[in-house]
Amino acid sequence: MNKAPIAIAIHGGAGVLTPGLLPPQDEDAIHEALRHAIDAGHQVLEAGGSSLDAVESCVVALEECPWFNAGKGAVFTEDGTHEMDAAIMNGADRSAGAIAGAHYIRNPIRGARVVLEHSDHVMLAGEGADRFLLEQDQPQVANDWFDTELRRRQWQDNRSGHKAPSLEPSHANHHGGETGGSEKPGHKFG
Amino acid sequence: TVGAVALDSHGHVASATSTGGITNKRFSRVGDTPLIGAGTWADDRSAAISATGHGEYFIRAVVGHDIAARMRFAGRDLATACDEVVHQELKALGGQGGVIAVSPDGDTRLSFNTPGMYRAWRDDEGQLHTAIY
Repeated sequence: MNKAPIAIAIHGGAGVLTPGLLPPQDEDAIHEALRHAIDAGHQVLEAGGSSLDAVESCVVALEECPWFNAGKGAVFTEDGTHEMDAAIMNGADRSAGAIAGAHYIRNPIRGARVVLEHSDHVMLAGEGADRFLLEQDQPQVANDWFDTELRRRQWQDNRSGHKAPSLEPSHANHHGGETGGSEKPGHKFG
Repeated sequence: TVGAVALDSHGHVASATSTGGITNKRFSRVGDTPLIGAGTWADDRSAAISATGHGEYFIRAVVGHDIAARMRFAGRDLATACDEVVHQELKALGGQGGVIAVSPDGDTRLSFNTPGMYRAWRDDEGQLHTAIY
């Protein structure tokens, strides 16, 4: 008897990622991080778990990895802080939860899941989202816990107007000269 | 931005997306990630989709829901629907980035109009793959 099909895919951002820009050891580290993240969700599915639990497991693993622009390793705002957005949706009943501009929840995707399961709403934003997630006893961290040296350097480069090639998620040229061209080597969207 | 889509053994799909946004963002800018239908969408009648890219364009193209609607109402398969939206609708607006998607029948599609996307997927034989470019 054939097993019911399962399927899974993940992403960690897209952009003008140029072969050779990253040192080989960094590429290896990113491949390993992707493997670790998809394994987390795949194990859930292989054990008969739900797709909702599987996608949450994958995204938590990616949020915990400083290589990606989510959770630990999130980019800086102009003010030097971090604002996190996340959403999760269940295809079985189209229930959904999302947060925008959250500051303190360690794993934003878990915050989105809490909105899905424990609120009457689909999206909570800013200080209200922070307050709701605190009331829901979600693990909190100081906002600077999300800092990494790579992101701080990119933030500083952007503030000083120097646009050195990097793997940063950055402004694209939507606002004309505000942010520099999006086709430069290494440009990556958040 | 990071994201995941999955189909479980009960036939249900789900999608999740998370991001720190764009570097040096101001004015409490919010992109497509938390907007249901734009950066994140899941519906057992069509597909689960998670997007990454220039959020303002993904919002205007309502990327996730557009892919699902093409499947549900126009009979497109997953690959065709994803490619039409990413390489035609989105590209016509000037939007760059990509999507990952799975359908309830087990199809998987990774579609992007940029030179690279960090990604991983499980193929038809159960093997897990990772790629950058």
